[in-house]
Amino acid sequence: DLESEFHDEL
Amino acid sequence: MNIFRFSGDMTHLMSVLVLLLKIHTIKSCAGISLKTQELYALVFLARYLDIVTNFISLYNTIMKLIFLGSSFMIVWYIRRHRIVRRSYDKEHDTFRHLFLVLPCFILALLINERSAFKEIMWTFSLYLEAVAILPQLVLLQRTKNIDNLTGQYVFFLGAYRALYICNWIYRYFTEPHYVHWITWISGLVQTLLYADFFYYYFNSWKNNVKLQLPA
Repeated sequence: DLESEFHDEL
Repeated sequence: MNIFRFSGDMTHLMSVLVLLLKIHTIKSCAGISLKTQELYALVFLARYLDIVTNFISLYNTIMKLIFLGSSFMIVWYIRRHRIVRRSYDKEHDTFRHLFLVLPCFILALLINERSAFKEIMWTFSLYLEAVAILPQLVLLQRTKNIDNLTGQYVFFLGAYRALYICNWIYRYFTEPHYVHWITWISGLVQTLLYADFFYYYFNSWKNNVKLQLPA
């Protein structure tokens, strides 16, 4: 989903 | 995860290790901006609010813990450590936090992908990270003799940013719907701030002379 894609970088 | 992203994370990790190595072994924080370090601690605090609720991978969680822990540890060293704090260059490290924090926060309220609390904090952390190096760069400019470890610290930080841009370009072409304007523009601004430093860093390295930034 959008959230995990958006937050997968540090 | 692609090679650019991984190398970026590793140079970021290297920058933190170089800084901790300097502080821990030489017991000195000369040339290091406490303001920048406090801003980074705030950046990680705001960005990793999802650390317990949003599990991505073990790698991700461990790296987040390292960046959070190390940033607070560095701030603690400079503020509280009996010996280290004596070498802190208070007179030259005069940048005001609020001049950076407040505009970034307002900008995050106005421009974000979704107006949920965690999203706003995440966006705020991106904007703040972009400019958090400024107090450090100002301090470097005011410091006559930049020691090798401090120079390397800033170099690794800049390299991390440059590699992240390569990572975004790679992901844009390999992943469907991978468009993140806010992340990219703030990341680009952040990387450009290092351009001047890189120029003098490579010159000093090429000519084998001590690094010094023009005032």
